[in-house]
Amino acid sequence: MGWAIALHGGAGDIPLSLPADRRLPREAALHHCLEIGVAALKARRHPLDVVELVVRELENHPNFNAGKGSVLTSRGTVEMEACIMDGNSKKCGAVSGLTTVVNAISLARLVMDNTPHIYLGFDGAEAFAREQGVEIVDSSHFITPENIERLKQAKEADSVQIDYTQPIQKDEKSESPTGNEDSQIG
Amino acid sequence: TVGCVAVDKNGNLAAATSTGGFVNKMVGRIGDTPIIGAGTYANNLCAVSATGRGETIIRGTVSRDVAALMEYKGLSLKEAAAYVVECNPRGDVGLVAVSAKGEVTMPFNTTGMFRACATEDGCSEVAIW
Repeated sequence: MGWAIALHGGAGDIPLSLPADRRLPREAALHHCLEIGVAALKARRHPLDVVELVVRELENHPNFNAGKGSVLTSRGTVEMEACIMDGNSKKCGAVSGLTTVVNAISLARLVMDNTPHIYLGFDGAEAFAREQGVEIVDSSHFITPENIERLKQAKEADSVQIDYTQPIQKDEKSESPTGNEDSQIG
Repeated sequence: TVGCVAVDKNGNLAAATSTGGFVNKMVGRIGDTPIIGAGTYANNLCAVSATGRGETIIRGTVSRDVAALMEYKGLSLKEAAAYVVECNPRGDVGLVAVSAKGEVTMPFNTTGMFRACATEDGCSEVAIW
């Protein structure tokens, strides 16, 4: 028995035709985050620290749907959520409805370590973030042009999209989009 | 959604998941990620982080089900995770998981899942489809 690690950047209707300029940055980010996690395990960091470290890296990468690059609500805002759990003690921490916290996963860790609770949401979670002194920024930091475009398309199609439904490129728009249920839930 | 699960050489396990949710979701909508036993779970047998359609993962208590099949039915990590993904609606669920023995599994029933894993005995993978 030895150490092991696995990570994901989201699942959904990821088209096999995903262009290289979308695929390569994500693959490079997965490699980078994997290396960070492996190095931490080799340095005998506790798995809780390892998973927090790796998810922070993924949150900071704009190409994944968390932290910077989070998708937008119907009102064009960002609401982020996260959770962390320790296997042996089953201690856990969770947060929802965050709009200014740079790394939601670290706030979830603080809920686990510094409160008698498991889950804080919305205003309470934001107030706790300020009290704990975690890094906060203006909400606009999390909003990317790509996700503004995706929200526009989702509204036009009057649907929701899971991770990785790709924005229809403007030149593709000339063809009538073949969006159906599948392509929308991607 | 992004997530990570890890186990050290002493069998200590942890899981973490973070997300922005759905494009065009209602304000105030909570997904599976922060719900213990849905998108995120860890005990002394395994650690699981799920991704996909949050409402499906919550209804299916996906991550706890993987642990429960190991705990109550004695399934291996791979068998338990594959069974849970198989039993949930097609196109809605993917997960990464590790066991206290250092096993890794990354099944999904969507078109693709951005994923990566590594183990101490030298296995390593980065994949999408």
